[in-house]
Amino acid sequence: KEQPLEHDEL
Amino acid sequence: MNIFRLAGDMTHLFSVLVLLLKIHTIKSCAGISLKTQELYAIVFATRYLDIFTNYISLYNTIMKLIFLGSSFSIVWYMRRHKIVRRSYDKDQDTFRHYFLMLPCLILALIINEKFTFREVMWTFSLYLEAVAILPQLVLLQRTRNIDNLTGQYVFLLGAYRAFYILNWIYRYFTEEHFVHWITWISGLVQTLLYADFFYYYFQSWKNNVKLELPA
Repeated sequence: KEQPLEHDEL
Repeated sequence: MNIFRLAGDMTHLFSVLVLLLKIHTIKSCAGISLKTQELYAIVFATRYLDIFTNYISLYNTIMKLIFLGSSFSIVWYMRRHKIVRRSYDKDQDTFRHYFLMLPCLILALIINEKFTFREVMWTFSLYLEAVAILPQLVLLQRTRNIDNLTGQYVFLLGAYRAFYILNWIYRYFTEEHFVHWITWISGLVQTLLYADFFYYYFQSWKNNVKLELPA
């Protein structure tokens, strides 16, 4: 699994 | 987006609306910790630095604006509004919340995903949010009669992060990306801090008695 690109959560 | 995250966001939104409703309609902030509200304003300010530079979705941007606007307006109400500020018991709300910020900042400088300003700020906001409720919980233990709206506010605020934990579990099993362990751990610590409150809140609901936290 790779790291999420950006913080898409609040 | 999944149902757990949506439930979490709606619960969080609802907690803020309950608090704004209380302050705006009955013009009282009795039992509410200004320190916790200030910490939350800082949490959102440091977490949503990229609100205008990093567009995720309309929903994401609107929710960020709501959380920023509501947290700062609650602080304004409790500090400046001539009627509301009178019901703020500052001699009870004595938690040294600025002492919470320094360890969170130091920890964010040491343990983060990427050593950039924005990433350190984002990590700081995660650690700070985990402990932001402490002044409020201390205040609840001091003020004997907790009114319903205040109890509901704290309950919803705790419940939203619990939904987020379910969201992280769901995302782990359904997406190729994974949510970073820093988010997991600070979210878990945050939710655990509410554990005793949840216990007493559930007891008061089950036995249909006034919510009281042991001193």
